[in-house]
Amino acid sequence: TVGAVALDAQGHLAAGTSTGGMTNKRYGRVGDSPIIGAGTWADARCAVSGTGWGEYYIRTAAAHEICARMRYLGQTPEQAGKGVINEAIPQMGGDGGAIVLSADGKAATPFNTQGMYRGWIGADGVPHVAIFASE
Amino acid sequence: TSPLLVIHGGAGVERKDLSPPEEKAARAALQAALLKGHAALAAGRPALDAVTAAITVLEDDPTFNAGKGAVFTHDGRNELDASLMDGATQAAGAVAGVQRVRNPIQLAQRVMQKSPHVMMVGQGAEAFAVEQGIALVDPSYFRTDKRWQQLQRALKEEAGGQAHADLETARHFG
Repeated sequence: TVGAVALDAQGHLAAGTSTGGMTNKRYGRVGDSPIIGAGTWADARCAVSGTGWGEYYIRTAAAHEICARMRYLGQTPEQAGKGVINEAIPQMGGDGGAIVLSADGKAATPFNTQGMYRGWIGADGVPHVAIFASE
Repeated sequence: TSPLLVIHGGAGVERKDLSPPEEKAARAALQAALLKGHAALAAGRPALDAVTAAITVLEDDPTFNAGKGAVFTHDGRNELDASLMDGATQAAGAVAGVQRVRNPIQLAQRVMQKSPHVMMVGQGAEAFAVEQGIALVDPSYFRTDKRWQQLQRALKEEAGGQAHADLETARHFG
């Protein structure tokens, strides 16, 4: 699964996710990636793309839940991302990660596995890339 | 506002599964996706275009489980899903279960911008792609030996009732 969240010069946000699903899946099983609110969400304040055990991202409406916590509780991307990705989903038995971006340019990349391919680039045009939790 | 782009290439990465050349290739692909998306933002294009541009690079790179290099289903097929959403208008587009669309994220953007719907699946989504002038590719385009071997391992583990050897062939991880 791959994803991106972006904030443009007009202060607008967008989010996207794309996946090949899971190895050995059957019966036309669909995960969270194509489901708006579960694997992908963007509104005027917040944008999220998720990657993980899809069934748990669907059941928690993970992408929307992160943005709802930011909207209604005034949480930062870090706080809301941690609450959903590192607490709510593992408590149900799932795992994975997400990328979160707010309209005021704050970002978070929570995950609860050994590593997550991730990167970010700002107005300076310098790309930053990381893979393992220690980076 | 100062433009900003954040990307991911999937969680569940384990050090033991990544050879130094694979790690180098992954970092290079992530960097290429960032530069592509940033170029759109620097040109004053909307966040939506930056998202689609960055994800297209990652779909085209065989390292990641999306587009080329996608994992295989039990039947040995690649079934691809994608979605995107525009925060300014809350317009959204999504496709699921497509097997012959090279860049599902671009088709999801067409669903959003050229149809009254949000989500299309399977052959219907592919028929819409053809109507939109998106060329379909042969399913073999997506195949990589690494993913094919992962499927064989998963099938063997399943047949033997074993636990999955690694996260990527585990029942739930794509």
